[in-house]
Amino acid sequence: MNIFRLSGDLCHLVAIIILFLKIWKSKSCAGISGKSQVLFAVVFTTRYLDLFTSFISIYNTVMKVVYLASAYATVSLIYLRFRSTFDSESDSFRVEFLLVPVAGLSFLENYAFTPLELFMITKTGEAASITTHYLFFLGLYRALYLGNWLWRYHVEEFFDQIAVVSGVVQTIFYCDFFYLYFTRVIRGSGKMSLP
Amino acid sequence: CSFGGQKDEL
Repeated sequence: MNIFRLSGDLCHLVAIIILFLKIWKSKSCAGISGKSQVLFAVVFTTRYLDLFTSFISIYNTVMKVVYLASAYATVSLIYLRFRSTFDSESDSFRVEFLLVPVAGLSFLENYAFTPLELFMITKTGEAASITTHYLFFLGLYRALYLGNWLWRYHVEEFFDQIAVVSGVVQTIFYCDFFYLYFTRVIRGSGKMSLP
Repeated sequence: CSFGGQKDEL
């Protein structure tokens, strides 16, 4: 365990909590891509099956359970509790457009996902400021994991191509978002809208 | 390829 990974996991947790609280407090999931939250729940389920097969550490087990529980809780908020506020027509990305390349990559990689709020920003042209903070922490979690892999390579001589390649692919998707985030949300109007 | 230890990342 190193500072990059620990802070990365905590950023991931913060992102999940921001999203959950945003939906819970505002009683609305406008601007949230329900499909991407379903995809996250699927990813956590498929990847964390090792909860039942191998014990790594208390931290590892607890965090996986927390991620799984929060992913399903968020999906149930979107599709059950606040279903009426879910604007599915703007959540219009075609899952197959993502799954086909990911399925192709799956022969090389285990998974690569990007929250489709990024996609919705390009489509709707804007995102509520709280959603951008959610995406910021998600992107920061991915970026910190790059530091984790650099650290583990140089300090522990550990390398895992599957994790690194899929992690780099994911992080690349955040670059344009980070640019928009720092130029608009932090410096500008507090709300992100495309030029 | 993977070497050098356990992939214990989340």
